[in-house]
Order: sequence, then structure tokens, then C-alpha cells
Amino acid sequence: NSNDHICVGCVVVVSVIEQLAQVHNSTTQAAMETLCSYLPEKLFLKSACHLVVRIVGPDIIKLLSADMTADVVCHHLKFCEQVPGQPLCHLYPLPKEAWKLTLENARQIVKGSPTLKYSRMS
Amino acid sequence: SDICSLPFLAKICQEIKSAIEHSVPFKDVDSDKHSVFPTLRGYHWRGRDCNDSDDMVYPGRRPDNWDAHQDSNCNGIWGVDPKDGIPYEKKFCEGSQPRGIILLGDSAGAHFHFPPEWITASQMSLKSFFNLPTALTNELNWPQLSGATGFLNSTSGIKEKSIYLRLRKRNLCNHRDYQNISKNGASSQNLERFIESLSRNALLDQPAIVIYAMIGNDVCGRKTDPVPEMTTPEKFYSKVMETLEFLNSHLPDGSHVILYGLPNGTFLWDYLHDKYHPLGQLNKDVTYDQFYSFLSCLQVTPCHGWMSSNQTLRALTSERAKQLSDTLKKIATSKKFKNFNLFYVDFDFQEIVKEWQKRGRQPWELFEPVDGFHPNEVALLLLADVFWNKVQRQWPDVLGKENPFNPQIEQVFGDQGGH
Repeated sequence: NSNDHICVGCVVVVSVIEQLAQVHNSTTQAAMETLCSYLPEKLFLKSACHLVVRIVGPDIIKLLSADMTADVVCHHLKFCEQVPGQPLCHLYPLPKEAWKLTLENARQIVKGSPTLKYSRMS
Repeated sequence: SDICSLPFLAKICQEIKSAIEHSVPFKDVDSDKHSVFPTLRGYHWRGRDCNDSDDMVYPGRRPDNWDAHQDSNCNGIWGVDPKDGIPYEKKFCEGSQPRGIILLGDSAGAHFHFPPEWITASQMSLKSFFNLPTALTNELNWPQLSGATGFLNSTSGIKEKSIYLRLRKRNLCNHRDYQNISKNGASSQNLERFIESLSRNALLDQPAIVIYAMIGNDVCGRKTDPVPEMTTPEKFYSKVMETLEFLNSHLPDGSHVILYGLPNGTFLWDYLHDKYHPLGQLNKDVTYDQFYSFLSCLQVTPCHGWMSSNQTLRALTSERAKQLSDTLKKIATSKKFKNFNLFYVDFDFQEIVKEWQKRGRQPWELFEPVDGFHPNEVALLLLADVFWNKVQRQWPDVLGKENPFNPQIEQVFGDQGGH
């Protein structure tokens, strides 16, 4: 099911963004721009990256800043979804509070602050 | 969202889709199944065409009029020796019994490889993704570096070479005669969907060595309970026989077919489960056990049976793999075919583990780090070496003789046009 592959892809990419920020001691926004800058122009890879960052970047920034895991981010962004009656699929250890509460917190975090404008993106 | 819905891209998308579905080269002007383009099933997968506007010119064919006027088989040997007027192909290749290598395989045979540098933040740089376009247009496979048909120098630095390069070294008349007919997810049950992409004309072409290596997907399911979807020995027998009948009607007389057994894959869990996955190396927070669970939960795991903490399931998977290997053995010892001899070779992973440990190395270094499943380039080359030595020892005719004219070929034609 391609949705499940997209879920794996999302968790991997968000993990890489999180670790880039950690390794370079930078913001999540800078980490996403760095990742896109590494991609070749061929096959629209770089522009696709910038497009995706423009669309979901603000949410990723807010959620990672709140120490949410890549699993939470991707479930919030709906790239991962728990099928009713099926187990919750996650790569990282689950947060201490109940999963539902975690997702509700994520929704609150995203709802609050204004969407960021990326300076270098323009 | 679907870029292919744009009118001006619809046609090229259709062509690319067809090439991938049928495993034939996307760019093949003369439709002879050989291409001058590397990826999209081009010459990374099968010998490069040396004249893409003539469908009677392609790697592996018997020379046309001893290639006095043109290189009809793309092995770089053609023309007439001015000293005696004898065509070079006749002088250097006649009687040397040239032959091609054809692999019928799965993602392991195609050398599925997801570079760890793509997901390792601590090593990431501008250079990390330079090969991403090539990999994407080869379905994340690297047949040009595979153990059966690889023609590029190994990136791992070990001395072992691919089966194709060893056949070429033995007889330079075999130059460019390779075909990697493999596909991610391939098994005995779905090979029929792309075996037609095999390019061999029983009358016009040289004999071939065909390796049948469906080494996992017949027992590797994605579902929570993979056992019901495992191929039964009866179904396996039936499909393998269908494939052999197809080969008998397509291969030139004097060919050889080697059935490659399935591994006992329980070593996978043993060697990897408690090691850190590349995503978990920075913060020591993701092991292969967690990674396997994540993939299995989503039902996108390449092989639930062996990538599982359930020891019983791992044993069941290996038991079925052994039954299927025994089926291949039975076929090889009981069936005869007009155009080829039939052999069976065990997939003995432990043999290469021992060799690798003899070099002071660790078994877990033999696997693709990102998917934690496929044999990596080192493993594929070590397996090729073991395979070559076994065949050479047991059935020396299969690999052909050393061509005494190799030095002259090299002297006159250099690298024979390369790959």
C-alpha cells in the first residue's frame, strides 16, 4: 500500500531534518533549507523539496520545537495513519502520555502560532 | 499531485511506465532490447547497444559475416587484419565458444541499495545525493555493480569481481554480453510478467549461462502472518518448469541454466537485531529490531518471515525456503532439456560469512544498512566468487575456456569500446 511507504518516507525524512538540526546545532527551518540545498536539480528534486517544505515546513518546525517525535509529526501531517483495529505503527519510543492526547496537543500547537515566512525561500 | 496528468508529460510518462513494467529499455530506438542510455533499464541492466538504429546489431549475437565490415555483436572486435585479410572476429573468436550471462532475479540480483549517506545527518553534504537521480531511474537498484552482471569497478574495494567480468576476462569475445533480468519483488510466481524482456534468439545468438535466482520473495511476505502467502513447493515446481520451458524455446543450443537455491535467512535477525540502524546511530535510539517492527506494522517489510523477533516464524520461513531449494534440486537432477544443461547450486551464505570473518570483519557488514535485509555489494561479490569457484570445480564446461587470443584482442582493440 503506497500510503504505508509514504509513512516510512515521512518518518525517515523528518528524522533526517531533526538530526541535521541537532548535528549543526541549527534551527529546524535552517535544517530543511540545508537538506533541500543538498538535492540535485535533476528530476525536479530540489524544487520538489522546497515545495514540500513550503507546504508542511511550518508545522514540522512547530512540532519538532515542541520535542515531538517524527512519528507524531507524520501522524499529525496524515502521512501516517492508524487504521482502526490495527496497531499503532511507530519507529521511536512512544511518548509517555496517551497517544490520543499527544495528537491533540500537536493539533493545539499547530493551531496557535502564525505561519512562518521563510526569508531565503522567496 | 500526479505530474503525469499534465498533457505534455503524458506520453513520456506512459513510455517510462511501460519500460519499468515490462523491464525493457526506455530508450531503444531499434527495439532490439539494448540501449545507449544507462538507466531506465538501459545499459546498466544489459549490454550497451553499439548501433541503436539497427535491430540486427546488439550484444550477444553471432557475428554477421565475421564482423568484417561492422561490429554486429558490439564486442568491439571487427574489421579485417590487413596482414592476411582474415576478419579479426574470425581470427580471435572462432572456436573460443563465446557466451553471455543472463540473470533472472529479484531485488538482491538487481542489487537493491539505499545509500546510508542519504539518511545520515552527521555525514551529509552537497555530494551525498549526487547519485539520487540515477538510483531513482533504476528503481533504487544498482545492477551495474551487482554480483552477476556488474561491469563497473566495485566501490567496496574488495578484489572479487562479478560473474560477467570474470567471463569477460576469460574470453574477451564475451565483452558486453550480459543481461540483468531482475525486478524488485520478483518471485517464481510473477517472473512470467517480465521474462519476455530477456533478449536471446536461438538461431542468431551465442549460447548463454542463465542463472535463476529467486532467492526470497517466494517465502518473504509482508502480511502479519506471512505463512499462507508463501509459495508452496507444488506451485514453485510448476512455475519453475514453465520458466525452463520458456528458456528451452529461446536459448541457443549449448546454453546452461543454473538454479540457485534459497538461503536459510535466520542469520539476518541473529546478526542485526540489536545493532543500531543508521537513523538510530546519532542518538542510540533505533535498533534494527525496532526498524523491523515498524516496517512489519505498516506491512511494508521486504520479508516479515526473517525480519521478525518471532523465532518460530523465522524457523518456519527457513523451513519453507529449504523445501523450495529441494524442489530446485529435484528439478535439476531429474529434468533434461534440448538446448541447455541444467544445474543446481546452493545459496550458502555461511560460506561467505566465514570468508569475511577470516578477513577480520563482522557478519553484519554484509547487509544493506538502510533496509537491514539485502546482501550488500561486498556480499554479492563474495557470493559471485563462491558461485564461480563451485561451477568451475564441478562443471568447468559451463564457464568456457580461456581464449588464447585475449592478449591480441587487447593489443588491437584496447578496451573494446568499454561499457
